[in-house]
Amino acid sequence: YEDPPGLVEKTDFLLREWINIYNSQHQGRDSTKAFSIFVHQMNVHGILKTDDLITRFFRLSTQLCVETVYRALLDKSNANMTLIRPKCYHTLDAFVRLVSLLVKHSGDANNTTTKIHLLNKVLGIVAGCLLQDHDTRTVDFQQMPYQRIFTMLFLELNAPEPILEAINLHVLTAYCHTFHILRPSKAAGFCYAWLELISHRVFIGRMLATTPQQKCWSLYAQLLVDLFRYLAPFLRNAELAKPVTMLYKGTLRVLLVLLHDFPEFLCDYYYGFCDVIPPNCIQMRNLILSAFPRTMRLPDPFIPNLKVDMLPEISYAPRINTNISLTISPAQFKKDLDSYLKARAPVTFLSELRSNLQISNEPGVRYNISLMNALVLYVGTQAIAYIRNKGLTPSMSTIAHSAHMDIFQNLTVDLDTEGRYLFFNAMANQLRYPNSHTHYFSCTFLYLFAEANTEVIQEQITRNPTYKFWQHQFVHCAPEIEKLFESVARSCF
Amino acid sequence: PLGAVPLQKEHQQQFQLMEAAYYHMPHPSDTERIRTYLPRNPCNTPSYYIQAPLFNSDTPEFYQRLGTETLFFVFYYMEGTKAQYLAAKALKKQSWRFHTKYMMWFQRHEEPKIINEEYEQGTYIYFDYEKWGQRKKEGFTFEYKYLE
Amino acid sequence: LGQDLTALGLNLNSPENLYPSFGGPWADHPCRPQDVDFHVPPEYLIN
Repeated sequence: YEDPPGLVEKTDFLLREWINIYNSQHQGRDSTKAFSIFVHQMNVHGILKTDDLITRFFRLSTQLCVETVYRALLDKSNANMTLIRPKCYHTLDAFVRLVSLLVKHSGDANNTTTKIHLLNKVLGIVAGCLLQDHDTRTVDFQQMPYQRIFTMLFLELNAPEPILEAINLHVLTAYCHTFHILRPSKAAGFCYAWLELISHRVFIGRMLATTPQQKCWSLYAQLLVDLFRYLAPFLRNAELAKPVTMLYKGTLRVLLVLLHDFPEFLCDYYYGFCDVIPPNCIQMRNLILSAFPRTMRLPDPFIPNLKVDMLPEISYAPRINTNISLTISPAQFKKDLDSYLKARAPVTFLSELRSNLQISNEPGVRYNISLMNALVLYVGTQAIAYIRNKGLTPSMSTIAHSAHMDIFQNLTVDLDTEGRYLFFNAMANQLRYPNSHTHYFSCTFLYLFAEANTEVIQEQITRNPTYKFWQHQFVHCAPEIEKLFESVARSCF
Repeated sequence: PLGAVPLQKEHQQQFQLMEAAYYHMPHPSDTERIRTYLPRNPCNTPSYYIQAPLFNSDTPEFYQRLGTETLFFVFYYMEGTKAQYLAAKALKKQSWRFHTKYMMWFQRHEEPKIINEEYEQGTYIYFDYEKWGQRKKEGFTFEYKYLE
Repeated sequence: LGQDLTALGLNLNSPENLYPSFGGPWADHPCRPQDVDFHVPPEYLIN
C-alpha cells in the first residue's frame, strides 16, 4: 500500500476528531452542522486533494475502526458483552455517519453520479478490508464490525430524504454487488452476518416491496442463489453439524418470510433456486415449490373427484426468469436435441442421451444436475407447445408417442437409480400451483408409471393407492418396510 | 439413492471458518440503531415467563388500552421507534396534546377561560418528563402554533 | 430430518406482512415495536 508518510497519523487524528464530534452530547442528533466544519479540516489536511488520497483515507479509517473493535472484543478484563458492544457501535456509527454525509453532499445536490461513485468506492474498500481480514485472521475473524458498518450505512442511506430517494436504486444495486462479492463461499467466516444483512427487514422491504416494477428482484434472487450454492455441499449429506443447522434454520426463516410476503417472487425464481439446492433437500425445495400467486385460489387437493382438467389455470404457462435453452450445453447437444424433437433424428440421440448427462462414475456425483434440470423443462415446454399447435391440450393420450415422450421414457429406462432419482426430481420441481407445466408433468409422471416395465421405476414415481400400490411386491418385501409405508400412507390420506 | 458425498477440501476449510463464526454469532443489537435506554438485548428468562410478544402488541388498539403512565414511559424511553409513535397516537386519543416547544404533553384540566384562533388559556395538566410526574398549571396559555 | 417450520417463531397465519417486523434469521421472535425504527416528528426526539 505504501501510504504517504504521515497519512496514517493524520487519518487517525481526523477520525478521532470526528468520532468525538459525533458522540458529543451538545451535537444531539444532527451532526450535519459539524460536518461542514470537519470537511474543511479534511481539506486543510489535504485528504480531499486526490481520488487516491480519499481512497486511502477510507481504507485506513475502516481498518482503524475495525482494529478498535477487535481490541474491545478481545479485552478479557471486561467480559460484559452488553457493555462492550455499544462502545463499538459509537465508533462504527460515527464513521458510518461521516461516510453517509460525504455521500449525500458529494458533488452538487442533484448530481447522482458522484454520490454513487463515492458509495461504490467505500463499499468496495470495506469489502476489500473484510476479505483481507478474513483471510488473515481466519478462525479469529470477527463479523460484527463489518456487519455494523454495512447495516448502519444502509439505514442512513435509506432515510426518507429526497436526495436519497433519487439514488436509492443505485444504492440497492451497489449493495447487492457488494454482498455478492462477500457471498459465503468467498467469506465463510462472515456467513451468519451476511445472511442477516440480506434478510434485514429494511433491506428486504426496499429490495422486494417498495422498489417499483420489481427492479431488484433478480438481484435479490442472485443473493439467494449464492446462499443455496454455499449450503449445498453441507446439506447434501443429511447429518447437519450445529453451525450448518444454525445457517439452515436461518435460511428457512428467511424463506418463510418470503413465502408469506412475496410468494410471487419465489414463483418467478423457483427454477434457479431448485437448480442449486441439493435434490435430497426436500424440505427447503418444498418451501419454494409451495409458493403460489396470492391472486390464485388453490383447489382443495383432497376433494375426492377433483377434475384438474377443468381448472382454467392449467392452460397458463408459469413465468420463468431463466433462459433455459441457454443452459443446455454443449451446443452440439442442443442442436441434436432440437433436431430430434423436430424429426426424431438422429436416431443415435436417444442412445447417447445418458452419456451426455453423465460426468463421472463416482456414486452420488455421476450426473450434471443443471443440465438434467434444463433438459427436462426444455423438453416439457416444447411438448406443451407441440400439443397446443395441434389444437389439443395435454392429457394421458395426447402426451404419448412423441419425440418428447421418447426422451422421457428413454431417461426412465436407461438411467440408473441415481440418475432416475435426479430425473424424477427435475420433473417433480415442476409440480406446483395449477399451471400448464404442473398439468403436463403430472400427466407425464403417471404415464411413465403406467408404462414402466419394472417395479423399481414405479416405486420411485408414486405410492398412490389408485395404482394398486399395495399389491406390488416391494411393499411387502420386509415387515418393517410394510409398517413404514402404512404409517406414511395413513398420515397422507 | 444419492448417498453421501464427502466434502471437498475447499468445503472443509469453509466449514472450519463457519464453525469459528458460529461461536461469535451476531447479536440482535448489532443491526439496530443505538437505543439510549432499551437496546435490543434479549436475555434469558424462566420459560414460564411470556417469551413471545403479546398478540397484537404492535397495534394502536393495544396501546390505547395501556395506562397513561405507561404511555409516557414508552414515549420518553423508546424514542424514534414505532412504539413511541403508537404511544403518541394513544395519548392523543386520551386528549393529550404534545407541545413542541416544551416537549411535554398537556391535557385540559378544565374548560379554558379564553379560546381563540391562536391560543386558549386555562388550567392544564402536563407531564413533566424531568421530574417524571403530572403537574397542574394554572392560567397557562396554550399556543396553537406550538400544537404538534 | 428437517425443521419444525411452526417452531421458528414466525406467525405464518398473520394477515399482515412479516418482513417489517422480521427479527432476523437468528431471532426466535419478531421485533417488538420498540425495536423498529419509525420516522417520528423530530420534536419527539427529546434525548
